[in-house]
Amino acid sequence: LEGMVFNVKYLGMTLVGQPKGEDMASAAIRRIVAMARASAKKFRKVTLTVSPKGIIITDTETTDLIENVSIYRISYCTADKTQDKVFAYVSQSQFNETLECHAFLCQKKKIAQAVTLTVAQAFKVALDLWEIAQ
Amino acid sequence: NTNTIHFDNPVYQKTTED
Repeated sequence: LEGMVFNVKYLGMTLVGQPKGEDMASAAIRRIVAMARASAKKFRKVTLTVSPKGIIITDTETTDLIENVSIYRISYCTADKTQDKVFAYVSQSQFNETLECHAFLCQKKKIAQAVTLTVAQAFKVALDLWEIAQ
Repeated sequence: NTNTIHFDNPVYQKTTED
């Protein structure tokens, strides 16, 4: 409920056509990783705080807020088998109706899985809270 | 060997006003 904190690196984002699906996410992660590799920039270190309210992304070094993604805007999360240190989620843009896939590089495969399972648990708690609120 | 793990969000696009 208080939020779990993970230190990762931001790989980037791409637009996607569907809110969920393994093939969609896998292709999106491939595109993001290819773009990230092609760019000479160092990946930004970010801190993810995962709670039933959503995911708060801050810059690890400056602590500046990058984005506060409401749980109601997140449709999907995954740790892909081919890019196994990558955690990704799909969310509706805060500005319009478009769907975005955001990907993050974790230090280990286990961390990518832990972030994904934590977000999944946040989904479940958010559903419980939503049902209580009805 | 690992499989992809992935989860759909059951509260996606729900709001507390529903």
